Amino acid sequence: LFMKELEHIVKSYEAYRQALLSEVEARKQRQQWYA
Amino acid sequence: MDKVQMRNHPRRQLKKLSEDSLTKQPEEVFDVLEKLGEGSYGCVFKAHYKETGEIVAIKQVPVESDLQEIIKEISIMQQCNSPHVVRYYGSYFKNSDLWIVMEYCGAGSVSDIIRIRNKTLTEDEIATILQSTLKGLEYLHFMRKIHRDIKAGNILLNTEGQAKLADFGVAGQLTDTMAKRNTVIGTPFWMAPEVIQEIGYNCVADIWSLGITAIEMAEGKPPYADIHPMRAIFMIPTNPPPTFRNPDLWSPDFPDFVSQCLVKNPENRATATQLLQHPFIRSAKPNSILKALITDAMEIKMKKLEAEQREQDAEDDDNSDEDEVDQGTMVRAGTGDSGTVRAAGSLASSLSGTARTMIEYDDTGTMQSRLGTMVINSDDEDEEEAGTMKRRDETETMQPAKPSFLEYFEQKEKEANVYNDGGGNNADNRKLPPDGDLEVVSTWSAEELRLRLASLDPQMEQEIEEIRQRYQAKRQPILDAIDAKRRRQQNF
Repeated sequence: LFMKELEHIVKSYEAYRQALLSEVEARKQRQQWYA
Repeated sequence: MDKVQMRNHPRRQLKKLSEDSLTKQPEEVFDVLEKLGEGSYGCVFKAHYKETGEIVAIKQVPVESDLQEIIKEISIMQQCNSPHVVRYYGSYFKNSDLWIVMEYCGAGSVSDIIRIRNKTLTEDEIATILQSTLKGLEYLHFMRKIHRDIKAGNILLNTEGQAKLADFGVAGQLTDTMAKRNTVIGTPFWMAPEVIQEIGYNCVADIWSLGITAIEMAEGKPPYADIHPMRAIFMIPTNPPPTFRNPDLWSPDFPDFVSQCLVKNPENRATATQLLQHPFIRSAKPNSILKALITDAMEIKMKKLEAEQREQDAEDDDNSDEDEVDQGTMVRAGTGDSGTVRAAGSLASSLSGTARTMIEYDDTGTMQSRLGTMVINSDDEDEEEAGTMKRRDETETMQPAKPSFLEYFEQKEKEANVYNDGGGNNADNRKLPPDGDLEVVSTWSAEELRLRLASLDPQMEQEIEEIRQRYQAKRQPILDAIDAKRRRQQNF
C-alpha cells in the first residue's frame, strides 16, 4: 500500500513536471517565433 | 553447477581474538589509532591489536541502535570464512557502545579510492576488482546469503589489492523454506528491478547491483545518479537496463559482461559462478596491478592529511598569537579543548578502511554521496506474517541515526523553505493543481512557472514524508505488539 501511494505521488508529480516543462518550452518557442 | 572452491589465504592471518583478550577491557587489548570513517551506524577506527601487533578495524556502534541489525551483521560475518569477505574477530561492550573488531583493509573502499584520486578506474583495474568481488559473491551465494547492498562503497581493498565484501548490515539468509525474499532493501541506484517491484528475489539481485557497480567504477557514478533517488526507483523497473554512456570507450567484453549482469528478468541473469567464466573476468590481471592505484590513493590521502595538519598547526599558531596579544599571559588552550570540529572532520574524510563508506559532504559530490541504504520491510518473519511493511527510520525506537538519503530529503526541504521564505512564495505554491487539472499551468506567469518548477522536488519529498509518517503511525502498534510477543517468548 505504501509503495502504491508512493508510486501515485511520484507519477502525479511527474505529470505535473512534464506539464510545467512543456509550458515553459512552448513559451520559449513562441518568444523565439515572435523574435 | 561448478563446486565453489574454499580459497585459503596464503599468509598467516588473525582468525579471532584470544580468550584472554575477550575477557579484558577493549582499551587494554587495542590501541585505537585513527578514525577511518563515519556513517549513520557510528564510527570506524583503525586499531593496533597489542597481543599480536596486527592492525584491525573497530566499528563502534551505540548500543541503543538497532541491535537486531547489528547482531545479524555479526552473525553473517562470523559464518563466513573467505578471503573475499571481511573477517570478524570479536566484539566488546564498552559503556554505551558495542565495539565490533574486524579485518582491516588498508586501501579503503573502491568508492573512496575513486573519490580521493578524482579518477575513474581503468578496464584492467575493474576486471581485477570484479574478479575478487565475484569470488566473494560466489562464496556468499553458495552459503545462501544475499548481500543486498553491493556497491563500490562496500567493496574494500587491502594493500595487496585483494577486494573484499564488507557491510553486512542489510544482508539476508535464504533458508530452505524460503526460496525468495520480499523485503525492499538496498541503496536506490544499485537496487535490482525485482527488489523494487517486491515480486520476490534471490541471490542474483546482487549480480544486478554488481553490474551497476561496474558502471560506477568505469564512469564514477551509477546510472541515474543525477536524478532524484525516488524517481530512479520508479525508472529502474520501467526502463530498459542501463548501459555505458559511451560504449565505444570500452573493449567489447566489458559491456558484454555488464549486459549479462543487468538482465531485468532475474531468471535469465547470470550467476556469480557463471560470470567468473566470462572472458572479461577470465582475462583479468593479477591483484598486483592494483598496487599503483592503491599507492597513489594512499599518497594523496597522506598528503591531504599532512596539508590539513599544517593548516591546523598554522591556525593554532595564529590563535596563540591572538591570545598572547589579547590576553597577555593567558595559557593557550590546546586543540583538544578548543572543541573545533575541523580536525575531526578532516580525519573523517580520510580513507575508509572498513565496513562502510565514509559520509563526505562537499560541493562536488552528487546526491549519491548522501544516499544511505534503504530498508523497507523487515526480514523478520513475524512481521512478514503480520503483513506489515516496514520502513526503518529515525522515528522508530532503537534507531539512533536516520539513513542519509532521508537527510538528503530533509536538506532539500529546508532549502525549499528558505527559498519559499525569501521569495515570498505562499502556501498555495506547495500544492499540485486540484484534480490533476494541468491546463491551469498555461494561465500562470513565467515567474510563477519558474517558482513552481523550483519547488517541485521539495513538495514531492514533503508529501512522501507525510505518507511515510502516516504508515509509520499505523505500523507502530503492530510492531510493538510483535515486540512484546517476542519478548514474552524469549522470557519463556
